[in-house]
Amino acid sequence: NLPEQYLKRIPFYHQILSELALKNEAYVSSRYLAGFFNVDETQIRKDISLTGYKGKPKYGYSVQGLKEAIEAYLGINYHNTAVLFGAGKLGTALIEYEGLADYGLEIIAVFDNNPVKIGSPVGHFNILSPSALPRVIRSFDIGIAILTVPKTAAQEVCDQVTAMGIKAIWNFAPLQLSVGMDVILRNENLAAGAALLSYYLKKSNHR
Amino acid sequence: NLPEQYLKRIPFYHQILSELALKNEAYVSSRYLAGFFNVDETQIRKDISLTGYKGKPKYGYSVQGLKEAIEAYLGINYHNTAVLFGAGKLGTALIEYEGLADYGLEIIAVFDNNPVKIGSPVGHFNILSPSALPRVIRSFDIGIAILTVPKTAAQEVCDQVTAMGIKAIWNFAPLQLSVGMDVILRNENLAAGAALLSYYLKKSNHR
Ligand SMILES: NC(=O)c1ccc[n+]([C@@H]2O[C@H](COP(=O)([O-])OP(=O)(O)OC[C@H]3O[C@@H](n4cnc5c(N)ncnc54)[C@H](O)[C@@H]3O)[C@@H](O)[C@H]2O)c1
Ligand SMILES: NC(=O)c1ccc[n+]([C@@H]2O[C@H](COP(=O)([O-])OP(=O)(O)OC[C@H]3O[C@@H](n4cnc5c(N)ncnc54)[C@H](O)[C@@H]3O)[C@@H](O)[C@H]2O)c1
Repeated sequence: NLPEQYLKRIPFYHQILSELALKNEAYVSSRYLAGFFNVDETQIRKDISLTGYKGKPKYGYSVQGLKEAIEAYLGINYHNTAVLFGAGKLGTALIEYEGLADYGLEIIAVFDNNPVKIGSPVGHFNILSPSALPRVIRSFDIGIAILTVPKTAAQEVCDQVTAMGIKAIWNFAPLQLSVGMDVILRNENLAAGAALLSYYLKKSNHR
Repeated sequence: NLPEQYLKRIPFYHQILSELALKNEAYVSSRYLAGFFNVDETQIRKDISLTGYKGKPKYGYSVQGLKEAIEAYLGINYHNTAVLFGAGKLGTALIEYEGLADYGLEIIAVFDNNPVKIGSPVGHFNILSPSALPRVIRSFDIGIAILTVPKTAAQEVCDQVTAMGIKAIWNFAPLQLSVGMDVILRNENLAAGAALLSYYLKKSNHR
């Protein structure tokens, strides 16, 4: 399997390529890309080679060509449909974030078990009760469930959605969910970013 | 330097230990911890050994002892003060997230350049104008600036805060910021999580 460090970089390459495409730049060099990251040119070329896309000697990589190769490689030109559970602070921020669609993730329904919230609008959705999930799953092919529910509810919701056949979970609750072997699980621990910053600050004796 | 993959795991160990401490569990084994992660016991023991903490043969690791060793190792028992720029959807969710304090990050002031927002409350803060930053910096030792501003404003805000002597940036805007050699930068690309899920879904042919 590909190391996550590599996969983490690819979306950033894609971002830079999108910006260059908007400026009608035709080509980009690995040196230009290396200038953005703390990696050297050979690492950039190695990363790109995994997508199978080749540059043109003396010119570099075609901006449009490489962008499309990355999209195909990451599978972001397939449209993954997602449902989101937990229309709270973080869930609402994610629902209204246009950036997710750029990476092939389209939220098509939002669920929350708070009776006060059910039926009220968030973004361009009306919040649904979790009991409506079977109806939504019958009408759409749902690839991913995004969990922005409290820690105490996360495992229960995870079991609910995987029992309905959803095969990928993007979990924001700060705990390790247990899922079957056939389910793809990605834990996002936003607080880990804070811990890493604390660690590096401590190490560099900025204290 | 430590591989990020290792550092990413440590906050999760800390979470599990916090839960065990609440349940008054005295000891925990590396086998128990391995059950939560997709890593084997030797990897758990290797990760823990980096903090210098030792287990007790036959018993395992003292829950309290290991928790404190991780806190000291990550530096999360030092209190890092942070300022946040961009009191929008994501910024507001982060301001109200108690989990950040668990990892040693305390937001002490919130800035936004939208005149409508300046002076209004968010969480237990009143939103300040960026022009108030010098006053805040004179009264507090600010370790970290959290950037939840739009992509177009991020580099300018980054330059503003590093010029004032702030040494660490936690950037949520989807672009690569350029900072001096003495500044610690962590980019959080939430959309990368979506891209990785798309990639793994495509690979496992769930389509
Ligand atoms: N706010 C942040 O910045 C942030 C950052 C990192 C992680 N997190 C984590 O993300 C999760 C959400 O955080 P938040 O700040 O948005 O919390 P929140 O309390 O604002 O929102 C949680 C929502 O989940 C709903 N909910 C609870 N149980 C449910 C269930 N069984 N089914 C459907 N909906 C349910 C609640 O009604 C509420 O609307 C938490 O686990 C938190 O630890 C939040
Ligand atoms: N919403 C999400 O879930 C999400 C997810 C991933 C990344 N992001 C990124 O995080 C950033 C914030 O996203 P959002 O959805 O909260 O946007 P938003 O528009 O809701 O909030 C941005 C805030 O920044 C303020 N601002 C603009 N320029 C500023 C400046 N120079 N100084 C101080 N404040 C300034 C605006 O007034 C606004 O309040 C964006 O870069 C976005 O791409 C957001």
